[in-house]
Amino acid sequence: QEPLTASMLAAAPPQEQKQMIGERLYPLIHATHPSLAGKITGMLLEIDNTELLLLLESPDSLHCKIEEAVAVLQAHQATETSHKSSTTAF
Amino acid sequence: APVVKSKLSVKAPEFYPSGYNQNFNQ
Repeated sequence: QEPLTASMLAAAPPQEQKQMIGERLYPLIHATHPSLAGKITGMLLEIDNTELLLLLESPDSLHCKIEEAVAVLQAHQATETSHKSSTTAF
Repeated sequence: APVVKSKLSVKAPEFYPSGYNQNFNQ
């Protein structure tokens, strides 16, 4: 796929813009986190499109953002686990 | 590198590209 530019994005209807970005983000995330790729891509797609274009242009920034998403997921799962164990204890 | 500030939510729906099954589930 050719790199996604702001003008390409602007030419597409809003509902297709996230799809276009997602199509490019997903393989990059799948390469490092195959089992979480769908979830992480969804989380990142909630970021503003301008910021997402920056991420697609900067592998380092994208890597940091992916690791942030993984950390958020892990913290959430830890909260869920501790919440379940505390409710089962009563 | 550009600094991107935004809050990530676990409630976000999962995203799969079109043609997902053919390309990623071999």
